[in-house]
Amino acid sequence: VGILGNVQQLTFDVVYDVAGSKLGFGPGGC
Amino acid sequence: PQPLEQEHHFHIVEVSSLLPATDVEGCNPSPKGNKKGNSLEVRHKHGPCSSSTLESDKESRPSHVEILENDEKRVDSIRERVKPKSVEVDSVTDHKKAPKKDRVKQKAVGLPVKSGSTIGSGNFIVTIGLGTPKKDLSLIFDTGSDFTWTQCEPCKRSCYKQKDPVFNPSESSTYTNITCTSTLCSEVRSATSAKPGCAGSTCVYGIQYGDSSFSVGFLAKDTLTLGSSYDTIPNFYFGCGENNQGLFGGSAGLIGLGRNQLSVMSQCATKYGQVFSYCLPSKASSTGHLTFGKGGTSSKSITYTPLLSGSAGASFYFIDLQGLSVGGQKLSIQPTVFTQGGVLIDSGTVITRLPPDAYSALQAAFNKAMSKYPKAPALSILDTCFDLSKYTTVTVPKIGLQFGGKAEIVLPAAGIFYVKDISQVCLAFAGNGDASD
Repeated sequence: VGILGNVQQLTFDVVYDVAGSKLGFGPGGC
Repeated sequence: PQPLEQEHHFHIVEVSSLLPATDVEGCNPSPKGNKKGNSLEVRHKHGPCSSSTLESDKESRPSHVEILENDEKRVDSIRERVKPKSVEVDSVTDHKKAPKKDRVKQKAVGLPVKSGSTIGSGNFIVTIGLGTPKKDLSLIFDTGSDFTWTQCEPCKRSCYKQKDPVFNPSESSTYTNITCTSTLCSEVRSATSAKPGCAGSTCVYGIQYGDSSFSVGFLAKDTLTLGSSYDTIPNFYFGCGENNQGLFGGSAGLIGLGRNQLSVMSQCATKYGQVFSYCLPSKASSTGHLTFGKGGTSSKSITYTPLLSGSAGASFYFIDLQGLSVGGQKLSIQPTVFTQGGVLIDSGTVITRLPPDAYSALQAAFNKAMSKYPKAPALSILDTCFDLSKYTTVTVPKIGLQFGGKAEIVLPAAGIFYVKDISQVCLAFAGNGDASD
């Protein structure tokens, strides 16, 4: 059985800068 | 399309690369995984990289339909929490009783009884240390909820099966229960969507998730240890669960990264400046990272969009989605389509939902670009599926999302499809039922 996760976020670094009130995406995260 | 245009606006992918990982492949930790001291390894709850810690969970792995149905329950919970409402669990003071759905009182006429519940658990786990000496615990990490809890000995009422030894407060020299009169006890209500109770003088929390899973126990504090550098956060507030039931996949509990004062992000604000980042593993057989503080990303080219905050759903991370593109063509969607209900990002949701008009436009454009491939039956909530069993490579239009601040991300091929098997490859988006969702 293969399991898939939250596909839209895969391979991106997702940065939550709450203090700076911004959210970032970076390609090729992992 | 001409060859150059095809290269720019389409993915040409081997069909076999779309298939999810299997246990046969084993675990291949990502070489890009962040190795910094304040970084935790992220693993899929049911993937081969979890097998060393969650072996007992293999038999309880959900089917694809169950994954998608659970995802719908989670999204239903988010929809309800974002709507203005007033609900409370009438009492969780008796931790021997589960906070059943029928005990959630409605104060706003017409709302479903589940509106007091918080969202169901996500798919990815990290290992943290708790107590002195520290005990390692694998917790589901979740940016869509706030409250961190773990199962606790003596499991007065019930504990589900977990692989890690259950945390025993009596073995930690730094463990303390929180009293009912503490201001932190009153903060529990907004973090759990349920009014806290009192057992003797100890604050009692109760949290129920969208799939009816729940945890009830004592509000406590102890030392939290993160990463290979053993960063410590003394006096970390969490739930010590004495009555826990549900589909937590063999994990020891949940770590909440929402915006509430009780979330890990808020509690570690002094140390990490309210910044964290993660990368979800690109296959269940690989690993990602959850990193606290700035400089946690392996990519230098980060594109930022403003975080929005609203009065409704204050725990969630709202963002400003403004448009979509398919195969390099921007879709004709009115901007108000996205602002009517708002858009949020959540690490625990599997399938991105779009407003009805936006989804219709995406579906039509995607079908047009994929018209050479035979259609396949719907898979649960996914109604745009293809049979790729007769192909070794396919040409797939790139899907782009445009955000406020002129930020755009173009999804990789893996982020476009949810693959049951090669004869049922589905567009990994779904439409909301209501334009105001």
